[in-house]
Amino acid sequence: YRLFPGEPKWKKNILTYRISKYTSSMTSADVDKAIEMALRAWSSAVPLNFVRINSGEADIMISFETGDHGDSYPFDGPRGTLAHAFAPGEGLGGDTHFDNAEKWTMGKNGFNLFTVAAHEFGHALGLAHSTDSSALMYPTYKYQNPYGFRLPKDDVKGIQALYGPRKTFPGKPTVPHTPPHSPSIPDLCDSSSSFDAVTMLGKELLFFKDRIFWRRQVHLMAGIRPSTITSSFPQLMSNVDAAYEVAERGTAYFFKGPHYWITRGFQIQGPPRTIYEFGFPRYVQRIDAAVYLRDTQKTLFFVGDEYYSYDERKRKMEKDYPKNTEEEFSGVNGQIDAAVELNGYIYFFSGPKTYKYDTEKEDVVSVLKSSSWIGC
Amino acid sequence: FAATPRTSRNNYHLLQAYLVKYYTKKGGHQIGEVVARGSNSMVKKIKELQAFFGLRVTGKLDQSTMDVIKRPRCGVPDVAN
Repeated sequence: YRLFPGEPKWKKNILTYRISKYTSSMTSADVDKAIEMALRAWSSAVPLNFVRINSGEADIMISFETGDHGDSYPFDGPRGTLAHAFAPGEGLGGDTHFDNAEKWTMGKNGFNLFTVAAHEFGHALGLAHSTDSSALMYPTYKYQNPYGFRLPKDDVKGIQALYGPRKTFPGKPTVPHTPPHSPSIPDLCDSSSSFDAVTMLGKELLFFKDRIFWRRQVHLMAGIRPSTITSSFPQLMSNVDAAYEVAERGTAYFFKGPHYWITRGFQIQGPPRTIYEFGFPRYVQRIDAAVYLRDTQKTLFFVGDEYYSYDERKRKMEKDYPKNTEEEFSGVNGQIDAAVELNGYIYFFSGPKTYKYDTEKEDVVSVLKSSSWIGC
Repeated sequence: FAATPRTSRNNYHLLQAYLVKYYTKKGGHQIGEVVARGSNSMVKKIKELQAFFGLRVTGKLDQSTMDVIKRPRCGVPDVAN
C-alpha cells in the first residue's frame, strides 16, 4: 500500500457523505446501496463511521460528472478514467467523482459501482495507489463482488496504518449505514435481536434499534409506535449505541461511536462532544450500554464484557474500573446491549433476553423477553 | 513491438497522454526550476509506470505496457500530487 505525501487523514471518526448528483444508468436506490456498501468496506476495518446527509456540505461529496467538471481533472468519456477522488482535507478533500459517461451497474454488465466506489473511498480516506495487484487500491479496474466482499490484506494494512484497527465486540457487529430515508422497521417480534439502547426520557421509555425508536409510557403498553430517529433527533441521524438520563438534571445523553450528544427532552443541546471527556481510555471507541443509578448517582458504562462507573456528582470516572460485568452482576450473562433502571431494578438487555437485576439482593430475579417491552 | 507506423504513432500518443495524466506531478515545481521535457523524461516515466505495474522495466513502449495503458482505471495519478 502507499499513502499520499504528507499522509493526510481525517482527524475525526464520524465522517459525513452526500450524494449530490446521480447517474442515469442506475436507480438512485442502487447508487445509495453501492455507496453505502463501499463505505462499509472501510468502516469494518477502522474506527470510522459514515453518516449520510442530504443537504449542505459533507466531508465526502459524491457526484457523477461529465468531461471537464471544474476540478482540473476532466473526465474522458467512456472507458479510460472511470472515477477519481481527493485525499482527506477541507473543500475538495475527500470528494469523489464518477465519470457519468460510463455505464454504471450493480453487476458485471458495465462498471460495477461498488467496486469503483470502494476504491475511490480508499483515496478519500488517505490511501494512494497500491502496487499490489491483489489490492483494492491497485489503479486498474477489476470487478469485485459486493456481496461478501472482504477488504484485501494490503488495503487493511494501509488504512489501519492511518486510523488503527476497529475494535469489535462479540454480539455487537458494525452498525450498518443504511440511508436515512424510508428505513425498514426491524421486526423485533420475530427476531433474536435486542435493542441498541434504552433510556427513560421524562415519563417515557425509549427503545432504540437501528434507525428506529419506540416510545412508551412506563406503565402503559398501549400506543407504542415506532418512529425514525431522524424525525426526533435529526443531529443523531441514525442509530445510537447507548443512552441514559439523569432525571434530576432533566438531561439525557446519547452515544454514538466516540461522540455523545446532550438533550433536554427531545431538544439536543449544542454540538457533539467526545466520550473521552468522561475519562474513557482512548482505545474505547464506543459505548455498548449506559445506565444511571438514581440512589448512588452513578452511571455505569458497559464496553465489551467490562463496565466503568462514572460519578455524576463529582463528574469523574471512578477508580479501579473497568470491572468484569459477569463477575460483578451475578446471573447476568452475555454482552450488555442496553440497560435502564426502573422501580429500583436494573434491566439489562442482552440479545433477546432482559435480565431484571435486584441491586439489594445482588442477583437476577427474573428474565424477560426483550421484545415484550414493545408489546410482542 | 511489431506494428504499422500509424499504430505506433497512435500508441505513442496514447502513452504520452497516459504519462502526463498519471505519471506527472501537478504543480510540484518551484518557480525558477527548469523541468526537462522530451525523450529522457518520457523514458523515465515509462520505467516508472512499468515498475509500478510490475512489468519488465525497459523504458520502451512494448506490448505489455500498451495493454496496461488500455485498461480502464482510476483517474488519480500513480505518482501522487
